[in-house]
Amino acid sequence: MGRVLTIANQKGGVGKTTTAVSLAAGCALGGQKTLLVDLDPQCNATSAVGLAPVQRHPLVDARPIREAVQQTGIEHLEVLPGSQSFRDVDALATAADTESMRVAEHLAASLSVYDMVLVDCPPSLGGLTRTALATSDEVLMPIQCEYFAMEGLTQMIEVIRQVMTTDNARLEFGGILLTMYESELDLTREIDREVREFFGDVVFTTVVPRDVALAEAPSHGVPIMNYAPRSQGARAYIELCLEVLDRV
Amino acid sequence: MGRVLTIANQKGGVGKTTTAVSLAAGCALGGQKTLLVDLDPQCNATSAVGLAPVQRHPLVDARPIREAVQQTGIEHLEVLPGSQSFRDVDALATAADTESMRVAEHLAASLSVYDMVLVDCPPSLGGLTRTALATSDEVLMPIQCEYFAMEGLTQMIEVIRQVMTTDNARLEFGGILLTMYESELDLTREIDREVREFFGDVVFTTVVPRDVALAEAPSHGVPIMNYAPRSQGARAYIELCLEVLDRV
Ligand SMILES: Nc1ncnc2c1ncn2[C@@H]1O[C@H](COP(=O)(O)OP(=O)(O)OP(=O)(O)O)[C@@H](O)[C@H]1O
Ligand SMILES: Nc1ncnc2c1ncn2[C@@H]1O[C@H](COP(=O)(O)OP(=O)(O)OP(=O)(O)O)[C@@H](O)[C@H]1O
Ligand SMILES: [Mg+2]
Ligand SMILES: [Mg+2]
Repeated sequence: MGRVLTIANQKGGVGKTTTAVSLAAGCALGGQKTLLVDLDPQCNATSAVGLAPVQRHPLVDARPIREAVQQTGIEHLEVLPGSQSFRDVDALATAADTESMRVAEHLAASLSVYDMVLVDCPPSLGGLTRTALATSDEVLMPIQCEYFAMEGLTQMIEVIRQVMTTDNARLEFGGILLTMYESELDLTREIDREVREFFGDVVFTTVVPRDVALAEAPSHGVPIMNYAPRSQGARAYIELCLEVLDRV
Repeated sequence: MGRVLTIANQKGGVGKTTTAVSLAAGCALGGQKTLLVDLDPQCNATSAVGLAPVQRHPLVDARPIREAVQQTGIEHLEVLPGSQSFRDVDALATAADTESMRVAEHLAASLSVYDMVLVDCPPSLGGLTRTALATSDEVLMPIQCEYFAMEGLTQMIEVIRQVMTTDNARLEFGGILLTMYESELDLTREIDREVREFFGDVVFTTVVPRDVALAEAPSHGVPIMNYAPRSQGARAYIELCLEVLDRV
């Protein structure tokens, strides 16, 4: 059984989807049989690899996941597409813990054929994110080097600790990733220093620079490695991939 | 009775909080008696004006709003602070429409003493955002000039139309605001052209440039006009304020 990594942060726009898609593509490039799971009703991860959202998500109508998984045209990379009907799943998952566990078990049952599973979450601490955390081995938190990003981290960590004690004892901190990094800005360097002082080795050595190629790739429906393989963004995510695979 | 403007977009990190706080500060500067309402459990708007989140939000325990409103030290600007207990409110508001309407009525009853009310929302289309839309006269949608931002807009507009027909017939589109605008990037100019072709006059003429001063201001607990009054960010939000006040 491979590793299940959830990419989560309730703060919006910090690079969750970009990280989930880029890491999935990087792992596939390295020969790992990889599944990208889109749990966000915005379905950004689904469209970033050129697929369309589905009407009803397999997690809502409990269809076998194997039936719903789609090919991406990239070797070793499959996707469980998102659905805009997540409004049901989110309402479902906040309604009762039993529901969220049912969904988590249903997801877990189909993941054993993959070496690496990456789960993209919406910007919230609601039911969808908790379901993903309940199914995962690790949680990776992208943050921007900005003031609001720091504030949200403590709330996020509290929820993760709750899930570790109530739903999933094997969940670990997979790491904190600094994204949209602009080394020439004082603010970036200041937050970088604060985060590393506070969280130490949990913070990845690799940082992802701000690179417009990362914002352009989704409109072409391919990951950064395919859209601009020599860009700074692609190189940073390959480096991150090696660091994640090293941290087993 | 003044105008109630909700700042909403389910896409995360597009500048909702920065716009709500900066517009509120701009209107107060212009002599309008202004209230900033923080409906996001992250409570970023609350900390951006130097206040702390409250334990229980007045909308959850139905205390009179007048008691919970706080001064900011900026003339004509008051704040209804956010609360991290919004997880109850969001679960509440998704549970039953009647609850969301009760909250909307409770909020509406106390707003008549203000000329301008600005409501900041979380990055979701859940109960909190719907409650804000049910209470408002207009909805202002900040978007970044990036691919994912465009995709989310159509989902957002569908929800707004639903609220217009079921909860609040007086709700109107207040405008679409282009934020973190970088005129030297092809991607920015391309999305700008697409949005204006598709939405026409709904899109504000004013755009807000990417300006690090806007990201620094929250760590000082003051709006941009107080932190860096001559910055490009401050000037753009003053201009936007004039455009919003002109659009009555
Ligand atoms: N390193 C980067 N450099 C430049 N642009 C980036 C970078 N990472 C992400 N982006 C762009 O910034 C925007 C936000 O990123 P993304 O959508 O991945 O964040 P998110 O956390 O998934 O957002 P949400 O909270 O809405 O789910 C997107 O338009 C994306 O293309
Ligand atoms: N025009 C701008 N130039 C530079 N930085 C900006 C600009 N507008 C906002 N920011 C910064 O970008 C980040 C995201 O903005 P903000 O938090 O206002 O977005 P949001 O839509 O409220 O996010 P969320 O979806 O999490 O509520 C913040 O760190 C903010 O300081
Ligand atoms: Mg995302
Ligand atoms: Mg916000």
